[in-house]
Amino acid sequence: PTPPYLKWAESLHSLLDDQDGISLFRMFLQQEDCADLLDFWFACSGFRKLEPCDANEEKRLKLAKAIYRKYVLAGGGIVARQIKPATKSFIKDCIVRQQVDPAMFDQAQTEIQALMEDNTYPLFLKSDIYLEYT
Amino acid sequence: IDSEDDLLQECISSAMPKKK
Repeated sequence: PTPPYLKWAESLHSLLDDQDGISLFRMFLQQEDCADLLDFWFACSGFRKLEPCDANEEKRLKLAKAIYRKYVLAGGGIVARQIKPATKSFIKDCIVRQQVDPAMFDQAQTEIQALMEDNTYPLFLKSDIYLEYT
Repeated sequence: IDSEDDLLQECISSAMPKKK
C-alpha cells in the first residue's frame, strides 16, 4: 500500500485527511508562524457541521463570535490579513444581525485554503520537516 | 474567555479526521 506520507503529497485534502499529516503540517506552520491558518480552516469546517436547531442556537452564535474575534477581526493575525475586506464585512454583518448561517465562513475558508494550496502546502512538501519524515 | 477558547478548541477537534 502507498505510505501515508506519499499520499500527503497528492493534494492538500489528502494531507488534511490524515492525523499524522495534520500534525506534521502544523509543526511546519508553527515554524513559519502561521499555524492559525490551519486552525481557522478546521474551525470553519467544525462550525459548518453544527446543525442549526433551537437547542444550539446560543452555542452557534457564541462560536461564530469566537471565530470572528480570534481570527477575522483586524488584530494583525495572519488569517485577518489574508481574508478579503468584503468577506470580513459579510461575516461581521452575519454576527451583528445574529444570523449565523452554517455557510457564513465558507468564503473565508476558501480564501485561506487557496493561500495554503498556493503557498504553505507546496513549501511544506519541500521543507526539511517533510523530507526528514519521508 | 476560557470557555470561548474551549468552544473553539472543541469545534476545531470536531472537524479533524478520526484515527484510522
